Amino acid sequence: MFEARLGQATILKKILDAIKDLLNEATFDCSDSGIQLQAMDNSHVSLVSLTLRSDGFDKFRCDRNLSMGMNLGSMAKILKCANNEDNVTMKAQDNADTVTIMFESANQEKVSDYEMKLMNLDQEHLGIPETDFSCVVRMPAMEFARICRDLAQFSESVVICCTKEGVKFSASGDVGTANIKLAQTGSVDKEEEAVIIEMQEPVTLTFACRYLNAFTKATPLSTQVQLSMCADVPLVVEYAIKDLGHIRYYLAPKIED
Amino acid sequence: NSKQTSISSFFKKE
Repeated sequence: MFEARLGQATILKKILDAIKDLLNEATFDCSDSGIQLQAMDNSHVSLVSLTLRSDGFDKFRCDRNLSMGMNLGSMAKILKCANNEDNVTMKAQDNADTVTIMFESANQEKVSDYEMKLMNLDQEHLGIPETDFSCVVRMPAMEFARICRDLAQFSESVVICCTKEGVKFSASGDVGTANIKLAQTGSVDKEEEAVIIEMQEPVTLTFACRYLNAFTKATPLSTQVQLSMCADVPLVVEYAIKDLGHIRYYLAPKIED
Repeated sequence: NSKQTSISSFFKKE
C-alpha cells in the first residue's frame, strides 16, 4: 500500500508545471524515504531529478517500493481539477496498475477522486557522480528566469562566465550581443534577494537557452536558484522545495565544434 | 559554432 498526502494541491501543481515541458512521462519511484523521479528529456540533453522526502508529507506510507510510470499530460489534466488549497492524496495498492489521486476541500465538503492508469516505462537510471564544482552561484529565481527569457531573444545559446567578481550571462546573434552581469551582493536585508558566489576557479560554459528557459518553469517553487558549474560537465540548476525536497536539472554543455 | 553534447555521455547507466 502506498499513500502520500500533501496539505496543498498547489505544490503538486507547481512541481508538475516544472517538469511537464521537458518530460511527457516519468516514473515516480516510491519508497519509505519518499518519492524520487529521474528522467532525461526526449532529446537526452537534460536530466530532471526530483526528490520529495517522506517527512515533508502530511501523511506518508509506503509498505513496498513502488515504481509508478505516469503520463504527465494525464496527471496535469487531473491536477487542473484541484483547487490550490485542496488536500491531495495519492494512493496505490502494491503491484497496482492504477493510482488514485484524491482532492478534499479544506472544509471537507467536496471530495473528488481520479483514477489514472499507470504505464510501464523503460527507465534508464543514470548514476550522477559527485562533483567538486568550480563555481556555485545562488541568486533570486525570478532574476534567473528574467535573464534566461531576455537572452533567448538574441541567441539559441547563453554563455555563463563566473569569476570572483560576479557572474556574466551573454548571448550573441544576428541582432548583436547582450551581456548581463550580476555582482555578488554586499549586505542584503532579505536572504532571498542575495546573489552569492562560491568560486574555486573561474569557469565559462555555453548552454542552450531553450533548456534553461524550461528549467525556469520551477521558479514558483522557490525564491532562490542554485547554479553549480564546472568545466566540461553538466550544469546543475537546483530549486529547493521548502520542507519537502528539491528539483535538480542537469544540462549538458555545448562545446566548440 | 558550438555543438550540443548529450547528458548520457556524462552520466553512466546504473
